[in-house]
Amino acid sequence: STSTFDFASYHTLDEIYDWLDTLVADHPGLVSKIQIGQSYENRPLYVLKFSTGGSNRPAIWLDTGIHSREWVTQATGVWTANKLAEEYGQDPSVTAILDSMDIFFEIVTNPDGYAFTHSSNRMWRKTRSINAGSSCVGVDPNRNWDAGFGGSGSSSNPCSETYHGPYAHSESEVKSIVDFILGHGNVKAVISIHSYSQMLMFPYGYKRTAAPDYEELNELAKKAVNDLAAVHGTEYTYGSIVDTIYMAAGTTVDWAYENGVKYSYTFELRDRGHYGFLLPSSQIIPTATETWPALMDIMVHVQQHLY
Amino acid sequence: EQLFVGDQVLRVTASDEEQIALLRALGERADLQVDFWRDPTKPGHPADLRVPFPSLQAVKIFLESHSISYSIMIEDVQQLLDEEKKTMMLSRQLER
Repeated sequence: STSTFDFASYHTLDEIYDWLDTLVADHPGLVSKIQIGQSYENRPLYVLKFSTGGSNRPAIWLDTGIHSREWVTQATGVWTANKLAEEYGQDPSVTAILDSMDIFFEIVTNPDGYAFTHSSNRMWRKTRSINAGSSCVGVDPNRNWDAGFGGSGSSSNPCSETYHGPYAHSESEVKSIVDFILGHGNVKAVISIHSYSQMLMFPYGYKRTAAPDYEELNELAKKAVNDLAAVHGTEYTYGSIVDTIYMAAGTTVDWAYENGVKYSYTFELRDRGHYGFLLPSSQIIPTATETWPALMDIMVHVQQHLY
Repeated sequence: EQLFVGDQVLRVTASDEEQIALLRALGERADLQVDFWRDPTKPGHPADLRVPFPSLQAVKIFLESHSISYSIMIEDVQQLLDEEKKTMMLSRQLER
C-alpha cells in the first residue's frame, strides 16, 4: 500500500507509475487512472482522476514534471495526490471541492525526459523528440503551446533549452493535454508546477498586456503565497509571467487562459538558494507541505467562483 | 551516463541591462556549453549558471573582465548528484 512508499525520497519513473496503481487500489471509489496519450518514445501518459461521481463536472487540471530535471515537482505531485486522496472526507475544503468538481493530475508530464534524467543526463529538461536536420534532441514542452507560439521568450534553435519546436503542439506530451482539456470542455483551472525560483505566476507570458482577470488572479496569488510562506517562511514573488520573470512564449498557462480556463497558474517551487535542481530529498516534504495551502487556496477559490 | 565532475553552478548578478545582455550572449556560446538553471531576467535578480569544468576558467575570466559579480553556488555538481543517488538507494532499501 502507499504506506510503504517513501514520500521523502526521489523515485524512478517505474516506481512512480507503480505507485499510481497503488493509490488507485487504496482509494477505489475516488481515484482512477486514465491514459491521455503516449510520449514520443511511446511511454503512457497517465493522469490520476479524482472524482466522486457525476458526469463532466467542472474540473481542475494539475501537472508536475513537464520539465524533467525539476525532480522536486514530481515528488511534490506524488505527495499532493496522496494528500488529496487521504483528506477527502476528512478536510472540509477538500471534501467540498471533490463533492462538486473533479481533479485531473498528471504527475509525470514528460516521462521520456524524466527517464533520461535517471539513465543518462540528470540535467535534461526537454522532451526527447528528434529534431529533423539537427543533432540536438528535444523541445521545451513549456514553449510548445499555441499561445504566442514562436514569439520572443522562446528559441527557434533546436539546441536551445527553450526550443519551441517545429510547430505548436508538435510534442505528443503537449498535444495529449490540449486534446484532453478541449475534449473535456469544462476545465476551470490549470495549475502547472515547475521549479525552481519560488514564484506564483499567471498570464500573460508572451505579451505585456494585462490579462482581463488580472486583478482577481493577482489577489488570489497574493493570498496563496502568504499562506505558503506561513508554513516554513519560504518567500515567493507573484504576478504575471512577463512581469515576474521574463517574456515566455508558448506556455501552458497562456494557452489555457486563451482557451477559456480563467484560473491558470504556474508555480515555481523551491530551491531557496543553494541547490537549484539538485534539491536534497530532505526538502521534498517541506516543499510539498508549504505548497499545499497555496494549492488549496486556488482550488477553493475556483470551487466557490465557478463560471 | 553524462557526468558533471568539476562542473560548477555560479550565481551571477547583473547590475544593469548591458550585463544582462552579456550573460544572454554567454548562454548562446555553443563552445562553452553553459546551462542557465535560472535565466538572467532583471538587474539585481540572481541568475544561476551551470558551467562545465572545461569552460570554467573562460567563463570566470569573462565575468570578471566585465565586472559581473558572481559567487559559487555549487562547487562540484557531480558530488551532489552522487549524494542524491546514494540517498535514493538507501531509501529504496528501506522501502523494501
